[in-house]
Amino acid sequence: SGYLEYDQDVLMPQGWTHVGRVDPAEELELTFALKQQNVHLLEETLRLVSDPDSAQYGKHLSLEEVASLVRPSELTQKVVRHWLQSHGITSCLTVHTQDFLQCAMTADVAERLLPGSRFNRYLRDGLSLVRSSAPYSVHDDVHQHLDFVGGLHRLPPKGQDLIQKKQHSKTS
Amino acid sequence: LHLGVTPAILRARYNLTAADVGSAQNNSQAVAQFLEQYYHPADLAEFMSMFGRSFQHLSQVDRVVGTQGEGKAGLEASLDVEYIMSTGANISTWVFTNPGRHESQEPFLQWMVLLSNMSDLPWVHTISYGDDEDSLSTAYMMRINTEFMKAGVRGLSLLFASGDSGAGCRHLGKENSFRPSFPASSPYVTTVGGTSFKNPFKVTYEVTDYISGGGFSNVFKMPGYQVGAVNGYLNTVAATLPPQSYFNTSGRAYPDMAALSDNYWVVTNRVPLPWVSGTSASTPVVGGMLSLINDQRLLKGLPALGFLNPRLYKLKGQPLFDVTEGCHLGCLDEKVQGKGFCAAPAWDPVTGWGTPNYPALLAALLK
Repeated sequence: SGYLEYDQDVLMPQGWTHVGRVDPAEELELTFALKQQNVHLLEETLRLVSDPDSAQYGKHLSLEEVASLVRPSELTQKVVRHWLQSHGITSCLTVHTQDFLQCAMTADVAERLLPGSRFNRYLRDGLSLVRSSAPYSVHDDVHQHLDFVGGLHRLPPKGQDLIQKKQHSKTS
Repeated sequence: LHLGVTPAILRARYNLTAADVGSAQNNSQAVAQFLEQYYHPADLAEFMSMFGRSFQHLSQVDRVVGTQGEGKAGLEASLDVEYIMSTGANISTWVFTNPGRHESQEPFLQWMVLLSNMSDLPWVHTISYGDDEDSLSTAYMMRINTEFMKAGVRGLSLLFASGDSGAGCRHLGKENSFRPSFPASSPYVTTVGGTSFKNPFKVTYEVTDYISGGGFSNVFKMPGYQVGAVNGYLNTVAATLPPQSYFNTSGRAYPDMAALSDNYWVVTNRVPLPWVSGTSASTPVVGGMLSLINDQRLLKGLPALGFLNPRLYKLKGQPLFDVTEGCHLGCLDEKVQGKGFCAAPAWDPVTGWGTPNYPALLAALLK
């Protein structure tokens, strides 16, 4: 338990050079995806406003109405914030729908907050990136209140091969 | 005869006349790419001065969300902007960009978070981003799916490139299998594949572009709106389908539609470049046309199209050019010999329902 993303690929693809471990005092910014409410109702609403044969077709919601629908429960918000504050993390930004928290913290704090994580710096084509080389876990009390934590594994896509792909395939 | 795809070639093929340009006040469209690239305003101006003479157009972007990088402009960023503004002509256009992100941020996730924090957003968003489904956690994909639902209920249309590796291939020991891509495989977005002209130097009918991403999700079950269409395909081509072990017939099938993805002209760093190809070209082309349809709908006091798929599939391909010729890439092994799926009448997992015949699509979606 505790591993929110047990099936996430954590290996760095070819092309990224490992520079080394991140300094423990270096600041990171991580994104916490809080569990939302009424996801099934959201899905049903989407079906109704998108079906041309439905009386609700085109009756779209405002951001405020979406926020009212999916906003995480009080309990979820309280548990997650307490968990973060108990690790000294207080510099967080939320969004209109309150289902994401973006927090700044040092690498040292992040590795204690997310047991198992190990932050390293990688380089590709002049682009520098910090990611964890190992899966992370969260405290059992928090596990049911989070979908995932962003900023540890997934990488920006590589698109420069647009023209190479074609020329390569043309020659082949 | 022509030497590659330009706005005039696209507008000719998809029956866009000089009158098919935007005019509604509250209409807008956006491109988002996460390659740490940026577009250069001078490139867009040069592109439009070279290729935009035959239609009324804007030559600059209305808004850049995020920080533009320095140095050379990116090919993909240039391509996205230049072509959404060629079919979605004279329509306010935004660019979501992120070279200035923090090293520990995920660009695509950042864009998703932004959508949850901006009440005023363009109606159509075209996005060139995809990862192999098997490299992503289920928790992440499920949550991003919910974010797509949040955008759809707000009336936003999210168009994702289907990818440029055909059906893809995953080598699992003895057995290979096709490799679906996410977000292209999400049931809550519209996925755009790629085609080529039958004769690359003429405006002819279209065949599949062999790089066009397509297939069946291993994570998301087939949504109700496409069951009939996909089962129709599976029955029609049953005899020539790849081995069933290569794909999941109960998964969300994609793409939903397509457009030309081969041999584009793009201006980047002030240089006109030929031979640019990929579904990140076809996606803004379709996005621009949906923006034009939104324009006409807004002028009639109708709501924006929003999540298009349920309505698109109910049209059963009638207002699109059906692509029935060609296949796309698959695994290079003795069983499938480099071939994935093939096109067929009506919907297929290479080009979806086909490519937009604008006047017919406008008429169908203006009702």
